[in-house]
Amino acid sequence: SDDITISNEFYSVNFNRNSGLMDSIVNIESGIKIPVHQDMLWYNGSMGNNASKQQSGAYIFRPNSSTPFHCSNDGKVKLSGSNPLVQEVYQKFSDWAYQVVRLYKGIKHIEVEWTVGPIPVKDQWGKEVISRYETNIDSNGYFYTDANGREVLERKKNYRPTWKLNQTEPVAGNYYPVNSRIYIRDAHVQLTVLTDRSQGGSSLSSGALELMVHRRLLGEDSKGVAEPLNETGQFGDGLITRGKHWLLLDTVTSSAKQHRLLGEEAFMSPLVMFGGATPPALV
Amino acid sequence: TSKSNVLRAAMGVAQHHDAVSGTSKQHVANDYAKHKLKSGGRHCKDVISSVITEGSSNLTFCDYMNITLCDFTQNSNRFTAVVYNPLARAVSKYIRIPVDCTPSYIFVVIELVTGARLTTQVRRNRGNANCELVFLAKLPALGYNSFSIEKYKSSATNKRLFTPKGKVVN
Repeated sequence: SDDITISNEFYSVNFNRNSGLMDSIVNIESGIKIPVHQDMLWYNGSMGNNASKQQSGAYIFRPNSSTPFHCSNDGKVKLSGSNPLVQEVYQKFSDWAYQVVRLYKGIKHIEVEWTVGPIPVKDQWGKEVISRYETNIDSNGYFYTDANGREVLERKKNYRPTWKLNQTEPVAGNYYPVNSRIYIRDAHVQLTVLTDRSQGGSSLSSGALELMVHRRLLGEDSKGVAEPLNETGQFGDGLITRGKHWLLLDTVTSSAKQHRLLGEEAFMSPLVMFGGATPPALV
Repeated sequence: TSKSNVLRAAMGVAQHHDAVSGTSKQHVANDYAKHKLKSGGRHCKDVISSVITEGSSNLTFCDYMNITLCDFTQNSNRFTAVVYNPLARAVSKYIRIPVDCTPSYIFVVIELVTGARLTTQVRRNRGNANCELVFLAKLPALGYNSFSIEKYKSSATNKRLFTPKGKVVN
């Protein structure tokens, strides 16, 4: 009957008792507490319309509506219990969208491990699945994405710095490559999401950011491949993907150092190997 | 060099052709992933194993730990984990190892360099292994740490001290 909360020395994350969705994050050290509503949704891939025959495909992201669908309206959430090293919350959005939110003892970030697939397409609707974070950060249409993990570039909704943009695609026209991180901020607070792989991302409204985690399409974008982006996988029903987002919520001044260090650790993560009962002679 | 060149060449082909992103026909993407990249990865594992152990042992790599699947750790009652840190600074990282567990057994993790017994957590999950063993590994810059992991009957564990066997190398 109560909200579910997990916490460590640095963060406290609250999940709504009714929806099962993340609804607030507290940075205990800096005293920042903001509502963070996170959900998994999907855009319906366009099969072309009167404005353009362009279909959504591997090269082209073109949803047929700016409003995504919820992966589920009947989410389930489970707390793994009190543990010495890691606190976990399991979220099931649907039979093909899961998530585990983790807080490790002594680790200053929130880990979100998403699992999506096999994406169902029996309804003949191609789906492009996103994870969306909505906050009260007054980002005012500005967001920041990295370029190959190097320079972080400022992006502004419906704007290009070197020409006058006639925006015809309200969603796809604001999507940018995210190779390792995306963030939004106002004068005081910054929410940073680091990714474990390249994804598309955007901020379509103030305080919100979203990342596309998986897609399965039935149309063909006519860019030379002549096959839709519809990998069926080993069992013929579509691929299952699993990845991680790492969240940082802190002041603007302290976030830069944190996401640079964490980005290094994500890119060059430890390599785990195993030997027999007698430890191998290591040099 | 010849072994690591297999992955170097595969990465060159993959990057040139935007491989495995849906921008090739499926049978071509399968060739990139299943034959070129996987084969290159396998050769590089041989290189890493022979460098770290000077060819004296074959280390085992588990590619599917993200779905809690590792035949080697699930079917061993005692094994060694070697964790390499490629960063030029020391880090502490939580390691998650797929294990099969029952309520009457516990896992003991010993850091081989210091002989210290680490705090562990065994969490049940719905993956391929029924449990994951979690512990914090302190890793030196551009180096590795190794851990001896043993599965004990929980009653016996309280009575005896775990002693790592084999040569401890700092």
